Order: sequence, then structure tokens, then C-alpha cells
Amino acid sequence: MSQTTLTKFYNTR
Amino acid sequence: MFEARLLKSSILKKVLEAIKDLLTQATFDCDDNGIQLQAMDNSHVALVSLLLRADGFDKYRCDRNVTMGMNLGSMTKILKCAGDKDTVTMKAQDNADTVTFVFESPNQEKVSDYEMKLMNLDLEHLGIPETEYSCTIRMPSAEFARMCRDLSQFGESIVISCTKEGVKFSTSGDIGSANIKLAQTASIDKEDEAVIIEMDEPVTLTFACQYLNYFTKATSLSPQVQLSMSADVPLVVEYRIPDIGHIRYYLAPKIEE
Repeated sequence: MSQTTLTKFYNTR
Repeated sequence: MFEARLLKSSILKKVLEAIKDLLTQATFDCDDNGIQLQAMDNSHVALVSLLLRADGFDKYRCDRNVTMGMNLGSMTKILKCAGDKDTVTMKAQDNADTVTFVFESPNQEKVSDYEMKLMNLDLEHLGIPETEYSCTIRMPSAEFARMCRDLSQFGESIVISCTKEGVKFSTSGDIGSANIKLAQTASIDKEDEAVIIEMDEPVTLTFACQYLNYFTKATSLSPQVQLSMSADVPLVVEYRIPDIGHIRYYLAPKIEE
């Protein structure tokens, strides 16, 4: 299993 | 001028306790509506979103929007100087480079103030859309903390699987494996003690134990915690802080390589 990051799911503002 | 007064400093102490393991610094955005904070941990795996509504404070004044970048280690040191029953007031002038914390004992006999330098933080903000989740699970926050602690002895990851039968938390590692199944509470007498599962579609996701354990530092803020999950999106762990707001944690899942 590999850890994803939140920036994979949400755009930065 | 910004001024926010809480009758109980313990709320602010607990909030800080709930974020300081994940974040070393953060920006407190203050406006008419209250105080908000959104920040990711260094690795961008988890995010903290805090809301303290203006109407939850005993006194709240914010003439102009104020952005206060704070070192949370320094803020923790200062809040340790407040007694649990002290009132706490945060104050800052417009465009100030310091914030002042004033602590007053219940009988007003001791008044202390601590001024802290603010920081200019250029942190990334994420736009998180309103999301309908496939599963939401509400349970006593102490029960969730206990489960995370128990399971993290066995493995580095926890698999959370929500079906119509209930929710299952599983892990495995060198010494073996562990599973905890929770069913929805049959009859809800005390809402704080209930397990309530709402499921539109079954979801199974895997998360790092370490982060879930960080989130449980918020346990003393709320008797209940809510987990929201959909396939292939981050988990949301929400603690509602009575009468004033909430703290939400977002956690990116682990996926098959």
C-alpha cells in the first residue's frame, strides 16, 4: 500500500 | 481591532492539544463570523480545519479581517500559563505583528498578559468542495480513540470497512491481526453513547494509524466523533465542539500500488 497526499484529491487555492 | 474572549481557557487549550502534533505553525483567519484555521501537515497527508464561531465567544469583535500566523509551540507554552478556570482574551490591533493573550482568574485577582510575535506564513490552502459521503459513522469519541490505540499495536494501517451490517476496523502486522466490529446501537437512550451508521453504498478504505491517533487528541473536545467516507476520497473525522464550532481532520487514504 502506498500513502496518497491530499493534493491528489483537492486543488490548492 | 480584534478581540475574542472565552470564559473558559480550557476550550482553547484543548483545541491546541488537538492540532499541535500535526502542525508546527498555522494561520488563524479572523473575521466577523469567527476564527478559522486550515492547514496541512508537512507531508500533505492530513489537514486540520477548525472553526470557532463568533457567537460561541463571550465577547467577539473583529473590525477588519485579521490573519495571524502563529507558531503553535509558542502558543502552547503561553496557554500552559492559563489556569483551566481562567478566562482568556485574544487581542490584536489591525495589521499588528503581535497577538496578546490575557488570562484572568475567576475572582479577577490575578490578571496576566502574554504577547507573542506573529509570523508571516505563506501556506497552501486547499479548496475542499461540499461532499455527499457514501457512509457516515457516529460513535463515542472515547471509543474511537480506544480502537485506534488498540489496533495501532498490531499494524501501521487500519482498514475501515462500512457495510449495512456495521463498521469493521481491521489491522495486521508481524504479531498477527485484529478486527473490531461495531454494530449500530439498537435503541438510542443516550445520544452521546450511540453508534449510528448511515450508509448509501459500502466503502472500504485504508488509513495510516499514526494520523488517526493524532486526530484522537481532540477526544476531550467532544463526546462524539463522526467519520465520513466515500470510495477513493479522503476520510473526514469531525469533532463538534459544543456551542462554538468544530474541528475536522481530512486524511488521504492508502492505495494499492
